[in-house]
Amino acid sequence: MTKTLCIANQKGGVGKTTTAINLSASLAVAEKRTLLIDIDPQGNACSGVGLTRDQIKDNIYHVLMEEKGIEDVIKNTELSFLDVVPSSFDLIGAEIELVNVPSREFRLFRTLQKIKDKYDYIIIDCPPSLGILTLNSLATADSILIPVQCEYYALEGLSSLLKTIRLVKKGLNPGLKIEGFLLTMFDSRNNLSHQVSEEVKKHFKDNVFNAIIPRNVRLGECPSFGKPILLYDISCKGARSYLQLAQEIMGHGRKK
Amino acid sequence: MTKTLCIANQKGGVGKTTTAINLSASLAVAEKRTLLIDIDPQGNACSGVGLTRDQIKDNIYHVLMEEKGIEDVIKNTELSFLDVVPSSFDLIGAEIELVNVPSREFRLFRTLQKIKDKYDYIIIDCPPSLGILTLNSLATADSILIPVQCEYYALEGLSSLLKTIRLVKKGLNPGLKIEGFLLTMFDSRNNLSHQVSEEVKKHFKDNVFNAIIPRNVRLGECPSFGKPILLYDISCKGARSYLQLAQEIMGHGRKK
Ligand SMILES: Nc1ncnc2c1ncn2[C@@H]1O[C@H](COP(=O)(O)OP(=O)(O)OP(=O)(O)O)[C@@H](O)[C@H]1O
Ligand SMILES: Nc1ncnc2c1ncn2[C@@H]1O[C@H](COP(=O)(O)OP(=O)(O)OP(=O)(O)O)[C@@H](O)[C@H]1O
Ligand SMILES: [Mg+2]
Ligand SMILES: [Mg+2]
Repeated sequence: MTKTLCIANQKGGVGKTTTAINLSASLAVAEKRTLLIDIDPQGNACSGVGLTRDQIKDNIYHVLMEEKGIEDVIKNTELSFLDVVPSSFDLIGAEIELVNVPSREFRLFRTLQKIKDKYDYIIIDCPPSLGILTLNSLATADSILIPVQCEYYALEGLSSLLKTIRLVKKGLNPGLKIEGFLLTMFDSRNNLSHQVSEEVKKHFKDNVFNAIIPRNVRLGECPSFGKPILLYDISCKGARSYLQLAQEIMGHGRKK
Repeated sequence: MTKTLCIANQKGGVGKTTTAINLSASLAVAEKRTLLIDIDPQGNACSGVGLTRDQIKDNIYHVLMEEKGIEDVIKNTELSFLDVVPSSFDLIGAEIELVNVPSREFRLFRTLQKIKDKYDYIIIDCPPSLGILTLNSLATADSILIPVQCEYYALEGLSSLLKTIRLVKKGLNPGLKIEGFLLTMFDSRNNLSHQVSEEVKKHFKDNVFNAIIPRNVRLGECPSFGKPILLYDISCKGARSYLQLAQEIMGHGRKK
């Protein structure tokens, strides 16, 4: 039974891409067949797994415009159990191009049905907005994983995200669940990190993952080498925290 | 002669809002009449200057929909020379609502003409995307200030931003200039920070501000008190770096 997870939060820079890449890689080393879909025009998830712009021709843009099937744009990565669907700058135009198209929010959902069974996990990295691209992901996903940076503004943005999730559940995807809230860039020396994480645990209780992603220099360095953290430095705290997250997602390290 | 600056970068979390608030506040203490416009649906610039959601009724959304004039939504702040135009969640819908409207990118430009002369500086905080809201800001601004976080992905995103700026110059706003590149969250203990800042200085030479914003815990804390840094802790490095930036913008501390 394939599980589709959407990594979303309209607040920018909270660790969506870092989570999408490193959770996917951690699932892949556990020999789960994993597909990482990059639906952010910035294309950070692609470069973070080593795909360069010139290696990418057809991508998710062509799939959303129904010029290609998703099976035509899938690429392999260094990890044998991890494939990736690349994005491109052209996606910026998709918001406008799809506006007058009926059931535009279901383009991704429809095309995924063809290949879903080939994977155990599908992870979708979203842009920092609540437009057509994120709506396509929310309409497709079984559940949403919400990275929450341990900073004040990240906390403030949660109410509008939860409002959007409620709207999506009413209209596009009644089965959408919240997989959990993931605390990211936690700095144990910084008061603000403790305040924000206490606040999130108070509000969302069992829905907060046990795994907490620490602020970790190695996590910031690995994208420039095009490698997920466990291929760059498996012994660092960043790598261990994402392996723990993958365990929780697979159901082994039960959340509280 | 009013100067309108747009703070933009589609990469999320690079310090757009922190720069918009603290540059505006620094100009205001130099007794420059300053208007801060928040055109990001997240509304972080509002809360960062102490405006709470329940104080905001009419906002930039109503102005873009031509239901209100901009002079009807301007609010005062704790600083006598700083006014703010608030945003709201409703802006999320503006992207869709404005699509079929002719010259939709000039709504902000047109309405600002009425009140421009009242201010020395107008600072616009943009969302992390290149959609209609950011295009309205780019069509309105005299120049764009580009915050560049000292991280790998922030560097990678610059090429698509510069591409968009070139397109805007060709179509919407031929007079648009680049005010400069501002290095943010610079951590002198971290190699990556040095690598990214060297790279930016190599590429953009004189266009990089002398002022470098350090990663500074106080800058992360002050939004939760609804205060710009110079009302929260004027002696910290974060406050001094934004005062230096304001000096450069006013033309006193000439860039290289
Ligand atoms: N735990 C961490 N420790 C240190 N740096 C991190 C960590 N997680 C992410 N980063 C870095 O912080 C920056 C923001 O993270 P990332 O790009 O993953 O966020 P995002 O939510 O995907 O951003 P966007 O909103 O632009 O899509 C990146 O430069 C990344 O390398
Ligand atoms: N120099 C700094 N030192 C420490 N923290 C900072 C600094 N600048 C910004 N921050 C914090 O980092 C986070 C991201 O900054 P900010 O929200 O200003 O970025 P942004 O580009 O406006 O994000 P978005 O793309 O979501 O609009 C915020 O929580 C902010 O408080
Ligand atoms: Mg991202
Ligand atoms: Mg912002």
